[in-house]
Amino acid sequence: IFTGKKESTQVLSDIEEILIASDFGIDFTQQIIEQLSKRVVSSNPDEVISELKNIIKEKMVIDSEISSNHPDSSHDLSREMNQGSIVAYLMFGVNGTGKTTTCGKLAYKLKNEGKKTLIAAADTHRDAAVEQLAIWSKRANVPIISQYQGSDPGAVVYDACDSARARSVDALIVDTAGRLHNKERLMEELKKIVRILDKKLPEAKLVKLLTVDATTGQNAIAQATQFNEYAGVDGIVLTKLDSSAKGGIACTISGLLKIPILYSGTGEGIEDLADFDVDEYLDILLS
Amino acid sequence: ALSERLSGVLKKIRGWGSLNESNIKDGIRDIKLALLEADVNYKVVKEFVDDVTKEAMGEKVLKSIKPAQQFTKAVYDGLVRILGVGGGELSIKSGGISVLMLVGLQGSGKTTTCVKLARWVEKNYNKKTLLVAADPYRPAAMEQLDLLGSKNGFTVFKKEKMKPPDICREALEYAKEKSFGAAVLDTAGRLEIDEQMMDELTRIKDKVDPHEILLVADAATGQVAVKVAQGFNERLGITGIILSRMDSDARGGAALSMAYITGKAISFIGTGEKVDDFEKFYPDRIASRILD
Ligand SMILES: Nc1nc2c(ncn2[C@@H]2O[C@H](COP(=O)(O)OP(=O)(O)OP(=O)(O)O)[C@@H](O)[C@H]2O)c(=O)[nH]1
Ligand SMILES: Nc1nc2c(ncn2[C@@H]2O[C@H](COP(=O)(O)OP(=O)(O)OP(=O)(O)O)[C@@H](O)[C@H]2O)c(=O)[nH]1
Ligand SMILES: [Mg+2]
Ligand SMILES: [Mg+2]
Repeated sequence: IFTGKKESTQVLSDIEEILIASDFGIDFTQQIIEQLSKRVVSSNPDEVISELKNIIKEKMVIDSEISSNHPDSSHDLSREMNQGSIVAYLMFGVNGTGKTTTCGKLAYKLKNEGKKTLIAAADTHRDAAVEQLAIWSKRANVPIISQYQGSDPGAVVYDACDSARARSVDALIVDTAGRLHNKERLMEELKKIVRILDKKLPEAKLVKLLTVDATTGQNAIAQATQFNEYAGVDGIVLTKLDSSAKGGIACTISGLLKIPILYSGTGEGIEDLADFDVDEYLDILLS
Repeated sequence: ALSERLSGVLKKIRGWGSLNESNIKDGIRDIKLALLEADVNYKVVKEFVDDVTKEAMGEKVLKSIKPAQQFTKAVYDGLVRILGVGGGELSIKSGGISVLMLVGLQGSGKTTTCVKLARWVEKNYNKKTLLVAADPYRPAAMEQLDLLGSKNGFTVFKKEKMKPPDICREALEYAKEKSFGAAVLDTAGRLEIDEQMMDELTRIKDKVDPHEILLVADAATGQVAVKVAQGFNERLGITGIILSRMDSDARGGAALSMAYITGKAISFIGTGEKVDDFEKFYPDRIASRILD
């Protein structure tokens, strides 16, 4: 539709439309289509789709040591925990993207994998945020560290670190308040939380997770860029994939910022969290 | 920026008599790309730009303005037209209880908007407004509305162990009893493709016959904005759209997509997490933001 190349086959232009409609964005789509048109020799749709999948996967980061597509994948983190290390998961992202719910899901998942897990309610800002997370912690059967609304989020994190060590947990999951990436003061607050974790649990493996709502458009690139700048992003949780959105923006972020998508959220239930499977994702996208 | 790209095009064009395919061809392409980058749905981009182009074609090029610039102005005017006549209007009747129902995807800002809208109604229409906690599903949703509502001086109607349509019906009876002039219903977030949950909204609508059914959507919504707006509109008949989180740096193209596909106006925008972070919508402001 927008390439304007007379020599594009119908298949290429259909693919371009699918990628744009899936929020891959103009630039990433054009890069992919250009490479595809160079590599593809037949116009057999199955061959074209298969090559398309390869190109997208090559552009994204798949083989991180904590990514699920690494042969040892989350088993690496699992092994670390089994060897007595603490893994601290820090959950952050823009308002409403599914952080609190994902903390509950992740706690449930780890608990069921036999990992001693602790949750920290470091969203001391939004009304009923602590109550919401407390309900999830009960459902996951995992203890929770919290303070009153309005307290310093850093203080909750500080407490949680002490608790994590004292109880010798395997995993600490820290929920934070939603924040817009263009609000400097809030981004500085997040940076401070990261510093506290680094300082108070230097021996822990820190996994910094950014939640990206699958229904978000190109603004998610700015979100990921800023969060990466202020806090550093180790992995993306692509939430609400059960919606009518495809979440292609997460692939674009992965390609641009070289960050792996680690988990996908596929619903509002406690079990609706999966290790991100890029092959399964692309199969559904291009079916 | 679009203006930089257009000035490059303008350098090539001199003294054309009227707007035609060739002297605005680059302008058309640049506008389409700019709208896509701003998250306007690609089908809406194509249709909208084609409509504007048809309309603009053959127009005499105005003195002292270059063809591509004139075309951009035509696009801008077209955007403003589609985005609606400007927000702020609500169907609040003088007698009885005006019911405003908020709907939308999960996490779009409904609960926060419920309190903001109530504040607006009280201020601008002088109606004592009841908040109705009709989301029994999300953990601590009712608590969230209760805390936010109460600290801002509102009464919040909550009922445990009851389904949303009945909660809303009972809330209206309570509102009548206590002489409220308006009620804002906070519903649970849901997917427009979730048949059961969409049926529930229809049941609420049938029970309380709202005067306004407002779709609350994130300003940063991507291509799916068309499907979402269409889904809620076809099922319920929405009366307006509220864009939340406009204090982000999202361009807000979803606004154009949703207004275009539903024919409904954007009435308000949310500009922060506080109850006063709520403004009436100005089409020209978002038109510039989208086209920037
Ligand atoms: N359909 C669907 N809904 C989800 C998913 N994850 C979260 N939600 C819903 O999205 C809404 C927001 O989730 P929260 O967990 O409160 O989001 P949050 O990022 O913690 O929000 P803030 O703390 O306010 O920034 C809730 O209604 C959740 O049930 C998902 O994977 N699919
Ligand atoms: N910055 C900013 N944040 C907002 C705005 N509106 C809502 N929020 C935040 O967005 C998050 C989600 O808002 P909610 O009101 O809980 O959204 P919801 O639609 O009720 O969510 P569900 O009930 O789970 O569907 C919260 O952190 C709010 O504070 C806004 O206009 N600007
Ligand atoms: Mg939260
Ligand atoms: Mg809500």
